[in-house]
Amino acid sequence: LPTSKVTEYDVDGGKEDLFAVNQAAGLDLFEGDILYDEEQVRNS
Amino acid sequence: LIGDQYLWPTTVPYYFEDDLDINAKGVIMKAFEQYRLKTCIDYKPWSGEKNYISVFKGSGCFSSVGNQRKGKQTLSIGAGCDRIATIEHEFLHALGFWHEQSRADRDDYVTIMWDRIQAGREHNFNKYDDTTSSSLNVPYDYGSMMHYSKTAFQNGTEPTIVTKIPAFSDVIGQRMEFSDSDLLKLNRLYNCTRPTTFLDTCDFELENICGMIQGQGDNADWERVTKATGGPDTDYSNMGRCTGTGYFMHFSTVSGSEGHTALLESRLLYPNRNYQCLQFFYYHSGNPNDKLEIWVREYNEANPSGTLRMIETITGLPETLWQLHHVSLNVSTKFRVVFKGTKGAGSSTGGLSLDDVNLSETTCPEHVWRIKNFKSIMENTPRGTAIYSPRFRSKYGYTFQMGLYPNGTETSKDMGAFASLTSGDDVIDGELTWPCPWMQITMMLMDQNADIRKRMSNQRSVTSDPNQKVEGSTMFFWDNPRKVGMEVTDGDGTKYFRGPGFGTSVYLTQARALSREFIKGGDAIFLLSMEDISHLVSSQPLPPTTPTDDLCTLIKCENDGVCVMDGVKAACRCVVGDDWWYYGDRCQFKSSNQDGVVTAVVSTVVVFVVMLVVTVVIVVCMKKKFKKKMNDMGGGTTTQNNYA
Repeated sequence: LPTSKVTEYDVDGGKEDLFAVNQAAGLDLFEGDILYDEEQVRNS
Repeated sequence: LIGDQYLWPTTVPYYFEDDLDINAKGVIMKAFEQYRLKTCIDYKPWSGEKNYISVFKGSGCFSSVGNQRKGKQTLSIGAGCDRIATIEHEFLHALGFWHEQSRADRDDYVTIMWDRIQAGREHNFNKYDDTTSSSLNVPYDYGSMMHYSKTAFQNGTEPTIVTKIPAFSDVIGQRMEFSDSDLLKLNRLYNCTRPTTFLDTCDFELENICGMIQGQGDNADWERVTKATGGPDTDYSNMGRCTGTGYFMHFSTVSGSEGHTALLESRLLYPNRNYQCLQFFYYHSGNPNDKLEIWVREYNEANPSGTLRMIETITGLPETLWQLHHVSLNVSTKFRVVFKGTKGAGSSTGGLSLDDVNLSETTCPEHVWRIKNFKSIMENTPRGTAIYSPRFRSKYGYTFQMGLYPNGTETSKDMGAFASLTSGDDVIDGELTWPCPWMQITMMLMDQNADIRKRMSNQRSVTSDPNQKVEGSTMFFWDNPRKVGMEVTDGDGTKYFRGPGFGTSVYLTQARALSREFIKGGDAIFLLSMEDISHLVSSQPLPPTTPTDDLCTLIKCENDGVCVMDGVKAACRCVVGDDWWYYGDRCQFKSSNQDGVVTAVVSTVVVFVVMLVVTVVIVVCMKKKFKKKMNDMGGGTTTQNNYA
């Protein structure tokens, strides 16, 4: 039945996935969410 | 990532840092359960192992790839990362997985639109050749939870990844659950032979009915059929979509006498835990007095033939519908599950039917919310309008409900999902603790695939923080709905209070809701539960000391030496022979009796030579000194014996 609107809290703030979360947090990690050290870069 | 050194042991040690959100801890535990159900990867609290995963609340969601063998390896589950798919994604990185679109062969399947990528973010679209990364002989997986979505790192509105088969354009980037290929790769990488908590699944498509047997001592049999007199007309697995398939098990109560029974027993099962969840679809087209009971036949040394134990009677009137049922079991020895059908009094035009049976060592969801004609509801509900589940009472006494926005919220086109506490019985509510402390409510849209291991159900969880305030108010968010909620009227005219909603406006896109088997026979099924996770509020205990066995893993004794604990220190005990022995802190040196003799002789000779040299030097020096003195006295003195 139609009801008055209750307060709702959106935990995601519209961010659809983890890459959006990381971008919003200002992170610029390797491939968006990978911690990558220098040794790995050299090996790769 | 190629290289055995990057693998973890199949039981991965983890440590929850204190800064982690409580909801995140609860969701991580749920993600671990999915790993246990679908792979052989297990997780255990860190007890001092050399390498472990430290989960903390960083700024965002991130992980290293593979076991970096650096002791404490961090994995961040920051704000907004407490979603099961995100957590599974990050742990897949930690277990050694790159993103799917970085595979060596990715250009065969997707086109990277370099001119649509944000400046400086091109490195996010690297790929690795097949000496660095292996696809483990699994085809390119558009449905992988490790795949970017088409909008990843875009600088405008055009996609940055275009799939060569257009049908997969909206498939990439799913963040629901492991895909079949994700699991295949993980199971191959870690040489898994069987999942940890999965026991059995059966859709009765094969003639061997998954090793089930007709029980002894009954009067009738269950039959494997594709349709039954009186209903159902189709099975549940395939809903009659494929000719020649679509079997289910049916016990007809049309004939026979009152009290006649039919037993259908599963194959022998061996539990690891002492709790299990049996899930199945049930169609009741018989007389209301016909009944289905769930029993277990347990085996032990005292009862090698097994003892039957009644678990539950499935209640409910006949209905032209496959109904989902969950039965919690608590078995700890070898057992079979027994489906016992009994013909009741009165005439029947149908019977009892079973399909899509799943048995796993997990807890059962508490409540089922079935929404009929879901596609129509998605299309016809005005955007920004919610529909609400019935109120469900949890085992803790709190009542709650789910609010679903089938056609999007005011801020998003995606379906929204919010959980609210509601008022229940006055007396019970009066005895509960308010604000409601640390209850995790999970809202799962069930992927109705017949096999529980292949389901990609979509779930989100929220947790009641008793300290949380309503925005811009002094009221507590999770307080008694009579105090903090609004009065609403139920469909039957009942009035109750609904507390504020807590959830997400991006629960699932409509396109994904229409995919897979989220809607089956027109219906969607939400599984709802409330769990007390207050035990996760306190800090995870640190290992008391590094386990003694592990200290010995830190040093390597050479030459067959053995590591033993000397008090609290690890020390090498070296091998000793009749006239030789190894020594040194790692037994790296060898000595023998012969070496001793040689050493003694050599040192004697050396001492003799040194003393000889010293003597000669002294004599020469004295001689020189005497001679000089004589010269200083003018040619010298002749000494005579004056008394001779």
